[in-house]
Amino acid sequence: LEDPLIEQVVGGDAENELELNAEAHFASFVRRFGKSYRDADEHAHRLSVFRDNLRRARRHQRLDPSAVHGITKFSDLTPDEFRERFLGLRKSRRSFLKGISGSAHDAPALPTDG
Amino acid sequence: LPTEFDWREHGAVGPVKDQGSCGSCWSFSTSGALEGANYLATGKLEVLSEQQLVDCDHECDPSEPRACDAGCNGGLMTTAFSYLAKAGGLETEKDYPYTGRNSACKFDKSKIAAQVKNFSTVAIDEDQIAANLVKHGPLAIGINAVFMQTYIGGVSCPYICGRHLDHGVLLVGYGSAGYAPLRFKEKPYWIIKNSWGENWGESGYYKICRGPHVKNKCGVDSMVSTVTAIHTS
Repeated sequence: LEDPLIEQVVGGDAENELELNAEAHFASFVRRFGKSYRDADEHAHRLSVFRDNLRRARRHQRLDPSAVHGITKFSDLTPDEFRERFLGLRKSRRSFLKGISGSAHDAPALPTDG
Repeated sequence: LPTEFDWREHGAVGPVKDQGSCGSCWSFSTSGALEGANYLATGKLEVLSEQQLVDCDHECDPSEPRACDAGCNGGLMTTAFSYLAKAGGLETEKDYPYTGRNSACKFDKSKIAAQVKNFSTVAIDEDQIAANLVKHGPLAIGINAVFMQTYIGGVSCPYICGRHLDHGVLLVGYGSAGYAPLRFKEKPYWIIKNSWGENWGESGYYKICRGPHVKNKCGVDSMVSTVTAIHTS
């Protein structure tokens, strides 16, 4: 994704702070969401995923400046783990449209003026 | 069309729930839409069961026989409405509580709390979506959730967002302009109830921009369905 033309410049030091203090952020994340990991290796792995997600949140903030993005309860999951465990919509829109085009279930157009 | 509308202010939206580590978003979207429709038909807000859909709904889509509802492994709201119309209806959360795991069906017909009269799919037209929302109650919708993993609050309006749908949620209202903290711009938005608990987003809710300049952001307008419930006195 190329950087957007108009880029919201959040204070540079805030970004570096996130990286530099990833471990401190991770510790407060673990406390805040009551996370527990089976052993030191898992903990280390989750910390590295968390660090990636800090960068991902920063990229999302740039791409989506009218919202606030940051650390959520999903910040120790890779995007694939997040999709597999917390989504669950089974079909693509394309096959959905194929299913409904001209189907008995099309909603009648409702008046929207006046 | 009212410039703003929010079914939460009219008592048609149940509490925010948490699907846990289970791909059952589609059942929360389905039950939320039926809760609203049932409220409009009976005047009572019954909090309905997702677990009955997870355990018992294995309905397949007529246009794609291999795409069947499969509990924690995914499903689709319109096939869930079909299942409910055939099965007779949906029990309450209390009678059929959520466990977040696939298990054997324990549906008890005598405990049906809400019945589906019919369901419809709405065209990709934001005025029609708003009109169906106001007329039929909260709508079951699909969305691309890529920006939701890191979402904390505000009106999401990504410059670039895929439109392939991977998450099912509930559209409960719309606002005319939300304050965008970093952009100092007002943006009209949809109000979306999610199923990741109250400690995600804005107390469990998500706002995404709408309007002629940002149509169908993250695919939000492209899989919208309404359901009407059978009126019982």
